[in-house]
Amino acid sequence: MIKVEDLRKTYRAGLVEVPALRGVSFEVERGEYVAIVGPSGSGKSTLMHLLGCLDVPSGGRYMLDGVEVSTLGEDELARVRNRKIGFVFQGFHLLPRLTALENVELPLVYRGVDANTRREKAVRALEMVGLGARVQHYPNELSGGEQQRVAIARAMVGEPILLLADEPTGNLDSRTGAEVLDLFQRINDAGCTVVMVTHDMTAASRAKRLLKIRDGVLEGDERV
Amino acid sequence: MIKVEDLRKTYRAGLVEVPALRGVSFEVERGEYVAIVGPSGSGKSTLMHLLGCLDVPSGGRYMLDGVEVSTLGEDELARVRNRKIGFVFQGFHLLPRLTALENVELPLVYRGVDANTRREKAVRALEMVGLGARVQHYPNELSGGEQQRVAIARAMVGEPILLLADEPTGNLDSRTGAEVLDLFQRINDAGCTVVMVTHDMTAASRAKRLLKIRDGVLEGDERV
Ligand SMILES: Nc1ncnc2c1ncn2[C@@H]1O[C@H](COP(=O)(O)OP(=O)(O)OP(=O)(O)O)[C@@H](O)[C@H]1O
Ligand SMILES: Nc1ncnc2c1ncn2[C@@H]1O[C@H](COP(=O)(O)OP(=O)(O)OP(=O)(O)O)[C@@H](O)[C@H]1O
Ligand SMILES: [Mg+2]
Ligand SMILES: [Mg+2]
Repeated sequence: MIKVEDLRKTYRAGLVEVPALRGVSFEVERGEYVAIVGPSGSGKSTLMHLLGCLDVPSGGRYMLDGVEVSTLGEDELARVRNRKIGFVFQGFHLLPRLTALENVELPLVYRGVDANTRREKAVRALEMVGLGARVQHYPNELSGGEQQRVAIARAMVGEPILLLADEPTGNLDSRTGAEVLDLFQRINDAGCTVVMVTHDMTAASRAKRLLKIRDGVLEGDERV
Repeated sequence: MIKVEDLRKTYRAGLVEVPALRGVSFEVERGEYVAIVGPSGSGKSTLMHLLGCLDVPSGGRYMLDGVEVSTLGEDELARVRNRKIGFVFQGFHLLPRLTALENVELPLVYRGVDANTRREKAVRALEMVGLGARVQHYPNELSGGEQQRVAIARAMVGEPILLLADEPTGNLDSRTGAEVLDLFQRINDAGCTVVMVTHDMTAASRAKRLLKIRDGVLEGDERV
């Protein structure tokens, strides 16, 4: 499903170059549940953005479902992101002028799903993360952990085949976090490939494989 | 230092009322190190905003250093916030058009500190959280954990007497998180009162007292 070869990403901040990813190679089969761990600043979110087709690498190759992602045009990339991938951002990135419900409906709006069906699916996704009573709240009327859960609901509402979750439990107490991890387990059992960046070892232990990143390179790849 | 009596806060979201804090009472002596724990949505950040004079309660009283906070005018509140309190927000709230260095200098700008002194202090604060090499980066050029650490540096640069930290290690790996907790311990030893909301039990165990919040009320207060 995912094949990454010598993947590289260098940022420029002013005149300085930051080599965030310096040649990472690995494969992920369909249906796997992978955790990515490593120190702050080691390149994890950078890797996730490349896997989610949200950014382009500076070097190397990324094959998603057998297709070389760099050969895809803008429209096709947008289509892949919308139909195949669910992305939970480390910083949530909810739209501030939309309610929780409208934020979760958004991927289905882009897909052209009718208003009734998408409202129904969005409500169900929010109920699955325990936010049935918060659907009409705006992001600034939600706690940190509630915003995080809206981001999770939005990533799952379109039933993606690949869920990319960047620090999905960082703002959740252990019980709410466990509920989210149970949810990830359920969709993984249903066939969704899950790749999760986490600093939380409890969350990492729920995965079946651990990729360790340090300083932009892969320093460990273990089946657990 | 802190005395809270039957503190209440009710939000309005559209036509709905959300009683986020429903009568909380406790005292914190100077120099204490307190952790606040509880489920997502239980009222912790709401309480922190009241303690940080960033919001006004709907009921009850808050005395900071013997002064009833509701009797203070806007300018005085701003002065208290700037001179006495360091606040690490759950969502960081860095200014996007300022570099890490400029963000950390901001509390000293408001205080009228000269440019050389504040630059020196801001650089030192950033070095203390391991970001000496990132001072010229803008927030969107920083990893999640780096943004969190800039927010921590900014809260500490003015040498506050009260540090309020809302989920300060949520985006940090265990080692970087431990370094931040060591830093909090050092300023606590130096006399700063520390109140930290956390979902991380390792962080909570570094405090000497634990306040447990559930559904807007205090359900536990233990010395550890
Ligand atoms: N501006 C607001 N308007 C309406 N409701 C709000 C507002 N801000 C917060 N709330 C609600 O008040 C409750 C308490 O929020 P608070 O941010 O204090 O929770 P918390 O304990 O910090 O949660 P977390 O651990 O998820 O950060 C939540 O259920 C939230 O939905
Ligand atoms: N747009 C950018 N411009 C310049 N440097 C960047 C940019 N984005 C990220 N960086 C740098 O690249 C490095 C890797 O960032 P990345 O966000 O991938 O780290 P991370 O492993 O996700 O860290 P964390 O655990 O703190 O979230 C960091 O040192 C960061 O400062
Ligand atoms: Mg990251
Ligand atoms: Mg909170």
